[in-house]
Amino acid sequence: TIGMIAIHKTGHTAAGTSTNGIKFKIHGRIGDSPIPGAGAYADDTAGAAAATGDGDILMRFLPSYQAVEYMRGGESPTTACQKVISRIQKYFPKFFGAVICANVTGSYGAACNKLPEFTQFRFMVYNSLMEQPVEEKVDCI
Amino acid sequence: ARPLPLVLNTWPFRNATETAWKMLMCGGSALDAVETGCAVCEREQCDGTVGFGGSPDEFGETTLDAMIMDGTTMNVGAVGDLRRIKNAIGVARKVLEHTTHTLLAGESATKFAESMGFVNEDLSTDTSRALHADWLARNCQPNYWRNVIPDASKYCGPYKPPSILKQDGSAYGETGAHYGHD
Repeated sequence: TIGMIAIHKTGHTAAGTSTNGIKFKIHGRIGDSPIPGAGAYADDTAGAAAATGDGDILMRFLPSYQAVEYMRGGESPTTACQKVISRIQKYFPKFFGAVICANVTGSYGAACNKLPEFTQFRFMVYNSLMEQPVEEKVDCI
Repeated sequence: ARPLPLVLNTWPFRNATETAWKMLMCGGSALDAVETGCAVCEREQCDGTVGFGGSPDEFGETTLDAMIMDGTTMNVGAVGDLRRIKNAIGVARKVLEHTTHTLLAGESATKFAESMGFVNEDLSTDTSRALHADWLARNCQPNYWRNVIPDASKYCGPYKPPSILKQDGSAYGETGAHYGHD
């Protein structure tokens, strides 16, 4: 799954996802990616977020909507992403998932749920301070 | 310097980031950037979890999910369980631009896509067919069934609910950390 956020220099935001889902799913199964507020969410007045991982779990918690609402409340993108991961962790400590977040000033962050085989999450960022796309990584919580 | 504009995406899908950025640099909107960036991954089949030829379902078919959201108008276009159309986020953009709906699904979404000019084509490849054949050979393990007969942890379907449903543990089968994910 790719989840993407774009913020125009005018402050207009957009977010989106595209995926082929999970292997060997039951015919007809739809995951979190195409669900607004789950796979991705954008609001010019607060920011944008996108998620990837166990779609059958993620979609129940609307992670990208929740992250944007945390940023609306003043949390930094990193804290907003971390709080969303923590919410899901309480119910499903072994879920596989990661969230990327950006607020309307262009600050950004990410968070992921730590598993034995998943301790870091890699994502791409490109802004006006960079000459080219930069790969960053966060330690999972 | 204000760091805007900004492109951010999950996983190290560099080409998608680059393409989205270039769209912003040559006058495209944030929506255009997201659509063109994600479409790169659909074409390049990024790590096998985006686009055609990946994640075959139990019948061996690859189906696609995508959405796009405009943070200015709060308008959304999305497709779920999209069959036989490669450019899923392109169809989602058409749902946003040309309907007042939010989400179209399945075979009907395919019909909508064809009406918008998208090509109806097989999304399977040798890779996805081999994945599916290997899964069948391993008694369809793992799968996403529970509380059924025959025992889904041992056998392929078709499955039926047992006469008396016995509740098992969690509502979420532990399919392993890296196994089932979008």
